[in-house]
Amino acid sequence: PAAPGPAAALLQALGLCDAPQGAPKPRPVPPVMWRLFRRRDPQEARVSPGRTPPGATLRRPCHVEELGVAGNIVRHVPDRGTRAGIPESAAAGQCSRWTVVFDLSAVEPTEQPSRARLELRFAAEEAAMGIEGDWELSLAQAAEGTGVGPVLLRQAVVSLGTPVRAELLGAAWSHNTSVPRSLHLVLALRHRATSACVHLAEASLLLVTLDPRLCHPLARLRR
Amino acid sequence: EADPVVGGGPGGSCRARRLYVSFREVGWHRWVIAPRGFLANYCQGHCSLPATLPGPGGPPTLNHAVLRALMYSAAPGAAGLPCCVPARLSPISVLFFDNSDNVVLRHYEDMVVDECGCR
Repeated sequence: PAAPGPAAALLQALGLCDAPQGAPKPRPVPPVMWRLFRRRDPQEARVSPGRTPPGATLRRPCHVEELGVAGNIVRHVPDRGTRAGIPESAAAGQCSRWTVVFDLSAVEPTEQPSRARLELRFAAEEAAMGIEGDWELSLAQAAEGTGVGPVLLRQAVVSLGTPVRAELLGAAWSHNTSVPRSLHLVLALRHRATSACVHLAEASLLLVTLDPRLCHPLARLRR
Repeated sequence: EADPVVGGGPGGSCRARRLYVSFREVGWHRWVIAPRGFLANYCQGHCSLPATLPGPGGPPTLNHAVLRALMYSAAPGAAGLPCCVPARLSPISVLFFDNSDNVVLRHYEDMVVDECGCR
């Protein structure tokens, strides 16, 4: 049911069409989101509640300084796929390929994407542990069934110890188009010199968008 | 939660009053991760002279507001007093789970009244 009365008005003022129904599945808040929130929320950093310290430098509205792009909405979208390897690649003695799925239906058409950072965490088998450099990540659009579309992105990976990041904006969809409702990608990670394999432990997407309806030009500073 | 205005009525000259918006009160505490609420504050108070005149460190005053206050003191029936409204506002950020279980950080401009002014 629609939220009654003032709650509905406040939701609308916050640019949300409805309140999430029921309690969300408990899941830890990704550290990157905590960091962005703490840096971004002036009330968190304020010295006394309710007052912006005089002379405080104004943050540019609608800009995510930490990520260096325009934006006023940051979403951490978990992978909805099964991350199971694609069987035929394993059967051929190659390393697994994985399908990852991101549900982006919550993004409204008016929102302009400014950053789409794929983050992958790999867990290496014993044999691959410690093999540094010379990995290559390839990303392709998933096609119907278990088909694989054209390769969208190839990227060298130096280390598996830290999350592997790849920028999808401009690769998985072009800069000036709106965000697709969902994103199905096929990933593969190969080592150029050996036949070592790894498996994908976690995949997520950090999506930054700008909703111009919630942006106001920077208030004229006091002359 | 709001500060009670002493003695009823607008209570003194135009200034920001404390108003805390609690997400629990609105029933959003299950899906809003942080903050629990925020100090939105509100403006209330008289805009008659001398409150309408610029004070040290206060927000810039519109000449028109001073003109109205002068007119009001000369002929109260002609036009009302200027209004006590937000003159400087700050943003807030809200971290929450959306319907698709994404963790979302949204930034909202002009959500907290820092200063009030007569307009």
